[in-house]
Amino acid sequence: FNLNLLVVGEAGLGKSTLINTLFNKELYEPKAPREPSDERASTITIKTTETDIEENGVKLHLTVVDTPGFGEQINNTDAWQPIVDEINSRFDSYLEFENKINRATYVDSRIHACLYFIEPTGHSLKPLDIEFLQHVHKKVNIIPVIAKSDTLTEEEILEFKQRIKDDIKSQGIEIFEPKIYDDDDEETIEASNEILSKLPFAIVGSTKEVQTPDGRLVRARQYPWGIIEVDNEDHNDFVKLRQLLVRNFLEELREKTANVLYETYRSEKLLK
Amino acid sequence: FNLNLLVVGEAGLGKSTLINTLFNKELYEPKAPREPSDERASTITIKTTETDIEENGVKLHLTVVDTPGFGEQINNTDAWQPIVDEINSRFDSYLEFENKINRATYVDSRIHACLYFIEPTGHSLKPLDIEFLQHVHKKVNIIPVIAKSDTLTEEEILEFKQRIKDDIKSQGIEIFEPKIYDDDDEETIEASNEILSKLPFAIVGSTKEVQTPDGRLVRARQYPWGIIEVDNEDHNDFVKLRQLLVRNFLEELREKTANVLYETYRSEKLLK
Ligand SMILES: Nc1nc2c(ncn2[C@@H]2O[C@H](COP(=O)(O)OP(=O)(O)O)[C@@H](O)[C@H]2O)c(=O)[nH]1
Ligand SMILES: Nc1nc2c(ncn2[C@@H]2O[C@H](COP(=O)(O)OP(=O)(O)O)[C@@H](O)[C@H]2O)c(=O)[nH]1
Repeated sequence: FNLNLLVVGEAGLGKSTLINTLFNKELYEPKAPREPSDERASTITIKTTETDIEENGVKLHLTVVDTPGFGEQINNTDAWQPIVDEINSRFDSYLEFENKINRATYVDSRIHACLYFIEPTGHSLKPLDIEFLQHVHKKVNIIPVIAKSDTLTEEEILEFKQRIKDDIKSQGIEIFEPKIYDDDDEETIEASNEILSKLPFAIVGSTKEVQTPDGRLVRARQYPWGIIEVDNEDHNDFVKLRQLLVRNFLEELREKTANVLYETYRSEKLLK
Repeated sequence: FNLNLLVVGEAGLGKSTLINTLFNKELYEPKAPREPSDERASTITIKTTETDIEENGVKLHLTVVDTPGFGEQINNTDAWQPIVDEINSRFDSYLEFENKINRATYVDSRIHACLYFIEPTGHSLKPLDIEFLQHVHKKVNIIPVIAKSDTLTEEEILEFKQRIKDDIKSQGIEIFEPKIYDDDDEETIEASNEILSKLPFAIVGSTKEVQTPDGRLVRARQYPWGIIEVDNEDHNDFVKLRQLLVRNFLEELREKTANVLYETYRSEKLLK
């Protein structure tokens, strides 16, 4: 099984931490602080990391495509371009493979989902967010997440989620939503509904283990005023995100990529 | 007594909340959420709000100059320009007044301090931050603050503060630092040293009153995992910021503006 995940968002939104937390692996090391005098990359780079993980006894080959530099410049015009190019080039490489006789050794490198990190301003989506999502929503399954959601109170999270959903709707942006089928069993319908009701997920990431006052050892962020637990569903939606990505809807993400998003790309390309 | 405060930073960094918290007044109402379809301002606007407050029995006429739109566009080239124009126009209006015979009714509108809000990424200053600070540090007393610092653990705050100080130094940016004089009394020297050691302040703002488990009613932000108290110096540096602004160094901020920053502007202008 392959899972190709595109991760996009401004620097400092906890993307590397979240990837490490999701797959319980130090895929990204803590960033060595750049020298203050370092020239920042004035462009976006595409960084790919691969690893194997095991989930419920199933082996998963995970590829994470990271986009350092996105949104970091003073002028972020066309920040979406290198990322759209990357998605397209992976579609092209599949198109090329489909036309070959010998298909034995091809590995599907198409992007199955894009985790888009939203800054927890508490206000609304930013112009940069909207522009990016509008350029990619027809090419990739978008899973928007509210980054570092421990910065928002429960009330602020509810308002912010509603506001993001309104922005997404009014801007005509399509995000990935698990389909509910009439012939689904009770349990699946309930899981899908629960996930749908929590979108966009408000998440917190951490690989640090902390001892709680009641003696449990949990992944958490420790503050002087309390401990926020990653795997506690009363504290954030991390568990829901993980369920969507590697358990309940992994197949649906891959199918939609192959049968809908890729086919759209292919027909548009062949029509040109 | 006048205090003219310039407040600069991207949207959603808690600027309005902090101003309300600093002066214990609802100077800025909670923002009515914009309609998703609203055109965002594609430029920076300069918004001025005035009020009278009382501090230790001393009446203070406070003017807050806000800069909505800063850093919010996809392209933020020259975001500093309208703000530098505003600082300069206030210097010009003082210059004009100095040359008049009848000075009776002039109110000093020069900016005494610029509160610059840094996004709590945990990494380093952004290009936008550096560019802005380099354009204003010779014109206004800069007080950088780490916004929404409850998003960082104690350890992350220490690292981030050090990193910001290194960035500021290597980029040749001057920030306001209380002077320590040999003839200061013990208490003043200690207060100045404490303030200096905490720069840049990691702050949290809130006007909401919350009941703590031990029965105190405090200004705080309430999370499922704990309550972060604004006025608790173990939780953030708000108290230190307030001391600097309205108690210990208000005079020094005004004097440095009049005797150093304004004089620099004046001589450069007259030399042209
Ligand atoms: N408050 C909060 N901080 C986080 C979270 N995840 C990561 N961080 C911190 O945010 C900083 C940047 O994280 P990093 O993963 O490097 O962000 P990236 O630049 O998006 O890859 C680090 O100090 C992390 O410890 C989170 O869920 N909540
Ligand atoms: N975590 C955290 N959130 C804050 C803080 N101050 C304000 N907020 C929240 O951040 C959001 C934006 O605040 P606002 O004052 O409107 O920010 P502004 O756009 O910079 O003026 C609101 O939901 C506030 O409740 C803070 O110190 N910490």
